[in-house]
Amino acid sequence: QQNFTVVVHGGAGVMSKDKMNNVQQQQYLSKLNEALLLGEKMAKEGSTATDIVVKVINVLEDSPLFNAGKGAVFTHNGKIELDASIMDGESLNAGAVAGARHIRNPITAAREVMQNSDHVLLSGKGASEFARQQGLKMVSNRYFRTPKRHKSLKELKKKERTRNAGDNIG
Amino acid sequence: TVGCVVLDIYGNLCAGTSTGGMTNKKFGRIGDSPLIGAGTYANNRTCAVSCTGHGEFFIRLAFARDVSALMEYNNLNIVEACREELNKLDELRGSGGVIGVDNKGNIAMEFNTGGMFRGFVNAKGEKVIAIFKNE
Repeated sequence: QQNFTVVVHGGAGVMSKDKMNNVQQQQYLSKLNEALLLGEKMAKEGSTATDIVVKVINVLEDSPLFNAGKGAVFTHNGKIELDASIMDGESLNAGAVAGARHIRNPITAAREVMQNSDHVLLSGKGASEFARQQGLKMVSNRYFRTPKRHKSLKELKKKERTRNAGDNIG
Repeated sequence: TVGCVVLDIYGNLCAGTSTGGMTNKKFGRIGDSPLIGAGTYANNRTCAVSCTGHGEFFIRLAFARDVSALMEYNNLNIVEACREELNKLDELRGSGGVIGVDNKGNIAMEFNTGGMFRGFVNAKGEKVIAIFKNE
C-alpha cells in the first residue's frame, strides 16, 4: 500500500456538547466521514493531491452544515460572498477567488485560476466572469442561503443596533 | 470555513480552503482563506496547511507559510510547528485552528477554540473524526 494521507476541517469555533445535540453531532460527523471516504477512495485509485483536495472540499461546500458554499454566512448587505484558495506543493503554483457571489464551488474556481490563468487571485465580478469562461457551474446568490444563517445575520444586526456588537467573529 | 490537505501516493502535497467569511461582514472584507501564505500553503519540502478562524490574525501572522517556515528553518515537526504558530495566535488573542500534513504523511489538527470539525484517514487504515476538544 502506497503512502497517502487526507485531512479535513469544517471550521473551528465556540463549540460545546451542551449546545450541540446528538442529532446535530451525527450530521457533522457523517458529512466529514463522507468527505474522508471520498478522499480515501480517490487516493487509493491514484488521484493527484490537487484533485482530491478539490473533490473533498466540494462535498463540504455542497453541504448546508458548513460556512462554505451552500450554507455560507451573510454579509451586512444580505448577500453571500465566497472565498477559496488552493496551492500545489510540487510546483508552488496557487490560485484563489474572493468575494464571489455566483460560483457554486469556489474551490473549483480557485483551481481553474491556478491551472488556467496567469494570475493567483481573482475577485468579485471578474472571478465570476473567469469561472463562467471556464465552464464552471454558476448559480443565483439565493442558492447559498439557509434560514439558520439568515437568522444569525438578523440577530447580529439587532445587537449592532443596541450597540452591543462584538461577537461577529467568523 | 472548510479545508483539506492531502499527501498523495506520488509524494505530492496540496492544500485548499473555502469559506463564506464572517457574518455581517462589510466593505468587501475578506479573511485569510483566499490568501496564499495566510490561510493556505503547500510546499513538498515541508507540509500542506489549511486554516480556519478569525482571518485578520491569520493574515497578520502569515500563519500557513509560517508553519512551513518553522519546519524548514527550525526543524520543528508538523505538530510542533502548528502549536508554535497557535501560541502566536494566542498572544494576539486570535482564535481558530489549523490542519496540516507533512511530506511523510504525519498530521496535525490543532486549535485554540472549544472545538473544530476535523478528521483524517491514511494508508495504514487509521481514521479519526472529531468535533470537540480532548476527543
